Amino acid sequence: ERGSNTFNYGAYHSLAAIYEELDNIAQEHSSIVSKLKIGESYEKRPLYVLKFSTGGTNRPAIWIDAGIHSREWVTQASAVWIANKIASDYGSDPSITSLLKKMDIFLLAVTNPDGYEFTQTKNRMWRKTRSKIQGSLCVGVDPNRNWDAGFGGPGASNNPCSDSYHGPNANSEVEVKSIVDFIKNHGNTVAFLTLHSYSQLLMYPYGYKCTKPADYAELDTLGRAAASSVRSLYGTAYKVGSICSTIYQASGGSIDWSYDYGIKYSFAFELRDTGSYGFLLPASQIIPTAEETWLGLKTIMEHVRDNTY
Amino acid sequence: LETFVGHQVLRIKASNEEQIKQLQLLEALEHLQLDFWLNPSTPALPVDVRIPFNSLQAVKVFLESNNIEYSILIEDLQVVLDEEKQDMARSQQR
Repeated sequence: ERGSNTFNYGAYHSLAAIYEELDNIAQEHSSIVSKLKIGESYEKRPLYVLKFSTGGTNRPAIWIDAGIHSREWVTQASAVWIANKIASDYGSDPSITSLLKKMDIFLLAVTNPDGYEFTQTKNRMWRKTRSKIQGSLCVGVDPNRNWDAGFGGPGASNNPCSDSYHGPNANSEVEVKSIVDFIKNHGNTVAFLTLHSYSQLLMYPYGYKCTKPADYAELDTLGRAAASSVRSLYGTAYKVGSICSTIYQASGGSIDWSYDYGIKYSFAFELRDTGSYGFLLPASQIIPTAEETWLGLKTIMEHVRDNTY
Repeated sequence: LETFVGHQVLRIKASNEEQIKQLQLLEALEHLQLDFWLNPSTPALPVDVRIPFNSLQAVKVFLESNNIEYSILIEDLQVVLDEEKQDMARSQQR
């Protein structure tokens, strides 16, 4: 018998096992969960999004993605746990129940499946896509430098062998373009949340420039509230700020694109760093990481629910 | 399969902007094949870098001669990766 109650959320899994679990979650909660294929990766692997919806047409939506940098395994693992949490809590958790009465949630657990498969089979340190660049010795583009937001600017490399190579042009990576097209076609996404690891940062735009976003005050206040929700569980302390002020100028990032596209609530989470493993968190850290991250996401989603625009 | 025997991950604490700049110079030296897990940004945040065995000596000499403080986050990367693989295998069996 296969089902979510046999899936070990406290372990790292192959891409096939993750995709099977997404199917299980959709089947076991079919009244609110459906699985969409929003495109295919460079190596033709499906990009599966779980849609959490109680009906309605074109409701405001919250986008959550994980694993755009393939080696950051705790983000994909946390996303699977979060998917099951949303599905299981609907109907019993008043906050999620009321949110899904008004809005939809789209969750892309493995944003870079080619890279993830490569980390599982060939090179655990791989971070980029696996696209082959015409005439180049090196493979792959940093998918978080490939968005149409200050593309090719500071903080991204034009060297195809660099881990922060921005690619030949914005949206050159089909994994990025599939998300852009999906959100543009949907037309009513009001929040864009992306999970990375590591270093315990909760960031909002901008990265490609160091000026404050128009909604700086609200995003900063909301970010701090979300960070304190994260901290409330196990004491994991996050820094909050814009990408540029918190780390450095980095062009072509996803939340800069989503914010400039009009999605006000755009945040990037850099999940926990135990100070011993970098992004190689032991599997024993998956569930506590997912639990605390969920509290931060929930704080943001509740604010979005109560402040539609 | 790419292996990482002898690779170390150092956690570097820059104490000022000058040292951040020096680390950014290091980042540009492609022949060292450094993999920055946390890029040099501000003295408030650590810099984590994976260093292949062949570059270890040179990088440590550079850091020490510039009084840049560092500690070893991961002594031998392959050991951690082997543990991760065993962990996955155990969970699959279970």
